[in-house]
Amino acid sequence: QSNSTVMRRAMGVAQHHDAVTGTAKQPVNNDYTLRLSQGWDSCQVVISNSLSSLTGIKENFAFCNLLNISVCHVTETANNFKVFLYNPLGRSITWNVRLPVNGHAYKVIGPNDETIPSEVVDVSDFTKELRLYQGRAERELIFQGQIPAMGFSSFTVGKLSLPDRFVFKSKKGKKQ
Amino acid sequence: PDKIQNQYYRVDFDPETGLMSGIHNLEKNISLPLTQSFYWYNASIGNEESSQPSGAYIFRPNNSSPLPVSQHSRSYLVQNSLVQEVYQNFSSWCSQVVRLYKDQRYVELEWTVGPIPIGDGCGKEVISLIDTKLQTGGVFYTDSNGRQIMQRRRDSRETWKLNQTEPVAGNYYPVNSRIYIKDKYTQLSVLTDRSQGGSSIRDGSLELMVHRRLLYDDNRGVGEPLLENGFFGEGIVVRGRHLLLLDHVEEAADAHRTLALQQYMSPQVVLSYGDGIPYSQE
Repeated sequence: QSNSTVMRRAMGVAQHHDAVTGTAKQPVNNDYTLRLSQGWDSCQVVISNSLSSLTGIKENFAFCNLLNISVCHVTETANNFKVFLYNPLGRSITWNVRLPVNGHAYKVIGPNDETIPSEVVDVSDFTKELRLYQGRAERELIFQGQIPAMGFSSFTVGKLSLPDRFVFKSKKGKKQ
Repeated sequence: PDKIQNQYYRVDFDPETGLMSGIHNLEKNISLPLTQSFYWYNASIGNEESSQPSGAYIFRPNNSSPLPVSQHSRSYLVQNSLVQEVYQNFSSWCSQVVRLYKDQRYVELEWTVGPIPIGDGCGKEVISLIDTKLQTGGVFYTDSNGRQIMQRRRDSRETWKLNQTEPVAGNYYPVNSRIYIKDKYTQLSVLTDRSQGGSSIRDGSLELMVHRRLLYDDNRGVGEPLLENGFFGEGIVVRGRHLLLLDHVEEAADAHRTLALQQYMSPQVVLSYGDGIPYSQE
C-alpha cells in the first residue's frame, strides 16, 4: 500500500510561518521534522511501487537518506548492487553519483550494457568523524550517469577483486 | 594544491593560505580573482542603542566586521580523472571541499559547519564570504522563491527613504536558490541548496549565512534561544553545497536558471541488491 498523503499533510503543516523561517520552539521544530520524515518514508513506498511497474521487477528498494555523510547500508555491505537514477526534469542530464563503499575497485555497467568509467576515493577524515557510529565505509565510488528526460536509468555495480600484483604477500607467504 | 581544472573551469588556490584565490571560466575566457573563506558574526546581546539581542527572529551582530574562522586552511588535493577535489580544513568545526567534476560547468563548494562552539560565551552566526574586485556599486541580486530575481541596493529601499540603523542585518535578504553580483561584463552567481540569508555588504563581496547558534532569546515570541543541542548537547552539524558560476552578464541567466532547476529537481537515487523477482501489475 502506498500513499503520498502523509507527505502532503506534513507539507501543509510546514507552511506555517514558524516552520518556513525556523522560529518555532525546538520541540515544535522537532515535530515538523518528524512529520516530514514520516512523509518521506511513505513516499518511498510510492516510488518503489512505481519503479517496480516501470522496470517489471519487484526489488527490495533502499533509499539512503544519509548519502551526504557517506552512509548507505546497501552499498557498504553488498559486493553487487543496482543503482536507479530517476530524473524529474524535462531534459536528459548527466548526474554525478557518489556511493559509500568498502572495496577498492568496482565495475559499473550502464543501461545499455556499456562499461561506465568509475573511480574510488577515500572518505575524508572529517566525514568519518561526523557520521559517528552510523557508517563504516572507507571509500566512495564515483561515476557519472546519463538519465533521460522524465525517466530513469539503472546501473549494475560489481566489486572487483584486486589483481595479484596489488596483493601483498607477507614473509610467511600468506596473502594479505 | 595550487589549482584544480577541468575543460570548463579552473580554480586557483593561494599556496600560503590554502584559500581559493581565483576562478576562471576557460570556455568563455573569463577570470575573476577572489578569496573565499568562513567568518562569523558575534551575536548582539543588546547595547546602548537597542536592547535587542540576536535570536531566532532577529539577526543582529554586535559588530559590522565578521571574524575569520581561520586566516588559512590546511588543504590537500585529490585528483582523479572524474573528479578533482581540494579538502580545506578551517577549524575543528568548519571544513569545505572545492570540487570540479569532469565536464561540469560549475564549481562546487561543499561546506560542513558545526557544532558551533559556544564555550567563549559568544553566539555565532557563520557565513561563507566571497570577496572580489567586481565594481558592483552597492547592487546585488537575490531570487524570490526561484522565480523573480530582485535587485537589492545596499542601505536603500525602493519605495521609502531608509534610515539604516543596522549596517549588516539591514542589508540581509532571503536567498531561496541564488544570489549574484555583477559589473558591466562579468557576473558571479552562487546557487544554494536551501534557503539562506545573504547579502553584499561591500562592493564586490557576497556572503551567505550557513549556520547560527545563539545564547539569548530575542524576545519576539519564541521564548528560547536558537541553540540546537543535537544528540550530545554540543550543537548540530550542517553540510550543504554552494555552486559557483562565472559568466558574461548577458549569458549568465541561461546557465544559472538551468543549473538551479537541476538542483531543485535533482535526480532521486534508489538502490537495490539486484535480486528482484519479475513483477507485473496483473
